[in-house]
Amino acid sequence: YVFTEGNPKWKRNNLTYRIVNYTPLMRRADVDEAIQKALSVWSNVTPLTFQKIEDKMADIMISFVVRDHQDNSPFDGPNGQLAHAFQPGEAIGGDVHLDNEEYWTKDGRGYNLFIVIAHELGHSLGLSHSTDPGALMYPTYAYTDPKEFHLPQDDIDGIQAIYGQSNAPVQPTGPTTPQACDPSLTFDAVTTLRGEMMFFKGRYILRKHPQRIETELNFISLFWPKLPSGIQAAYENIERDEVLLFKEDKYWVLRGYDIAPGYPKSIYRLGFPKTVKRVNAAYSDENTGKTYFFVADRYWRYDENKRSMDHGYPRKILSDFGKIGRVDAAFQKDGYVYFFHGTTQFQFDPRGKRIVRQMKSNSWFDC
Amino acid sequence: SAFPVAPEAEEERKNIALVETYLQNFYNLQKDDQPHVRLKSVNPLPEKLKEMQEFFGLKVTGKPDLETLEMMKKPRCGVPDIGK
Repeated sequence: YVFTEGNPKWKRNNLTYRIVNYTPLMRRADVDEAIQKALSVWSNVTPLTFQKIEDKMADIMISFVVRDHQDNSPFDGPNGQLAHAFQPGEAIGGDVHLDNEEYWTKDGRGYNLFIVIAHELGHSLGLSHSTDPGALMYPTYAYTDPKEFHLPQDDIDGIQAIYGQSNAPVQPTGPTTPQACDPSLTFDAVTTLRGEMMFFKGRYILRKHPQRIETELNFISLFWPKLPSGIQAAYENIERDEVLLFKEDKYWVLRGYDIAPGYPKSIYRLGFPKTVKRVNAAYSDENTGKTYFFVADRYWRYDENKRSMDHGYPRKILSDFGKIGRVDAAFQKDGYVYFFHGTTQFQFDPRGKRIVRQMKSNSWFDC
Repeated sequence: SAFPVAPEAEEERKNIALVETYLQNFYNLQKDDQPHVRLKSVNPLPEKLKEMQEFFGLKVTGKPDLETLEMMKKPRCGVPDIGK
């Protein structure tokens, strides 16, 4: 996180805000709600309070303007610069300006008003842009479903360094941005996808192309805005050029790079009993056409050709996969299966049914 | 003009304009009011570009490579990344 140069801050904790005008693209109630939610992002983690006023000059004046609007920082039409805000201070200090030529929405279409205003309010309170790509105060727009939004730890640390901690008995914490070479890195799910490797972690994908040294970190929503964060299992059916992604009792199918229509569907269609609430990991053996699903300490085997579960399952993972008791994530590559459990990774030879190597979970990233 | 501009040249011209505007807006690159006067001083643009690449965790090349141009085209906040 970075403080605005000169460390400006409000001398009071009880601030006021006023919505000067509205975008014609959203219902007023939705704009009000987006702004209230954005303000609570910051008031939930500090002693700050925000009171809405209807007339008079407020500390934070929020308005939708276009192009040159007499503050020496003209907007540039659709896309590009979406909004800006001013550091704490009198008059224009703390004010938020939103480009009224943007396509403002309350969901994943266009630009989500809540996400953008929450970012701008960070400036109104004295924060500058963060270099943490997962931070709310990162300069570029990245959609997150407002229902799933949690203020990242980097932003919490920054705003509390200015205004102090929240008065709540339990201090709120937020998600951190995964670092590829963090020795304590664990994964929610791993899969191949047309020769690349996708490591799922929270709202992120760590993407590894075999020919490139760097590991790319992106939001899941950048590729698939309709997918939730926290994907729990994933596997590639290479023959069908499909990737299946699982979360709780639902799964999605990616065909190529697009989510196939009609998804998510229920995992019970695949033959799981109702006692199964989620899938921890999965991999598909492209030689046998069998897919292995790992749930807690058991696993099922699914026949991709018959499109049904094989009989005689579930079985204990321990009975067929060596000392691997539970699995967080799994994928197959070059005939070997790689199982991830916590920070440990096992390379398993499915023909010899034995573990041939044990590595760190992030061994695929050139750390 | 009467002479058609090669697409590559047009593309390059657009990229240079994008880079300059971006660095002026967000990295305090001073506008060059007298482009026709060749100053002896060092061109600040590569250094500013390095600053931007470092901020975004890109490869620091000082050159407008593809990854840098893609980042510059992303929708973003209008507040500068450095300075006031």
